[in-house]
Amino acid sequence: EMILEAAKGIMAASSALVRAANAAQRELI
Amino acid sequence: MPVFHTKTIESILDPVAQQVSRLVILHEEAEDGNAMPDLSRPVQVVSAAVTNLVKVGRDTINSSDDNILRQDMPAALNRVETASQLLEEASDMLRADPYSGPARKKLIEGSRGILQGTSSLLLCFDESEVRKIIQECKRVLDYLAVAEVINTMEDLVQFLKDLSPCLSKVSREVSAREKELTHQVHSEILVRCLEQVKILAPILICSMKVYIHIVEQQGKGVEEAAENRNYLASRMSDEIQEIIRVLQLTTYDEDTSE
Repeated sequence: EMILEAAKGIMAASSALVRAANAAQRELI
Repeated sequence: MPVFHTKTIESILDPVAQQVSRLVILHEEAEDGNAMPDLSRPVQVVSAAVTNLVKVGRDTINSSDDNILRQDMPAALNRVETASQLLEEASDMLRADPYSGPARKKLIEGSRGILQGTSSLLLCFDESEVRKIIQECKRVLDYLAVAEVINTMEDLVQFLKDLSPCLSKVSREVSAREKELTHQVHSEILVRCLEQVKILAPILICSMKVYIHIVEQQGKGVEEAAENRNYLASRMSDEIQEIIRVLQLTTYDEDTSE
């Protein structure tokens, strides 16, 4: 289904974003 | 951690749900934190993906004849769009000040919003798919309701022609749904009910044949034959009703769902 594929696309993009944001903080912990 | 009731939804959302939880924890623990990197590129990729989802979502709304989906899906799409705007604002603010606290809050809020909006959207879509299966189940119930007015072999042949494809479809779709559920108990109930339906269907047809045969021969035991047929039709209806009930359950709370 198109909607499932589109949701997967958003999750892949969000995952990359959150990973980048997390990486900046991880070294502090 | 949220719990997702289908394997498809879980596979799409769960990895990001875990990352967002981690994001919140890291930022809470880091307090002032390190300077944030430039997030404009990944935020742009999210925005593009959101634009695509909104387009696909609107197409789905426009082409669907499911009124509940048409009513519920726009709110989920708005949620995702608003969250995407928050991410863009956060990215702009962080470019100006990589230590900005409000920007981090927006980033977290935006990430959560994307996750929750997408989750609502997928639930909306999933519920609509479930309603399609329930519609088929109700067609079977309608056919079962006329079992007791079938008095000739000719009518029985037509009854079978109507019921068989519908029953096969229900069987196929419920079986696929059962495999999709993450809730073991719900899945097992569907399997059990479907097995009962498959066992009862040929016995019901047989009982209808017996009834018609006795009526045509003007033999004894018409009432008992009718009673037996009605009992089997009602047993099958009960199993289908239970399938409908379990298909509608989305909660993980055993106390309220069982």
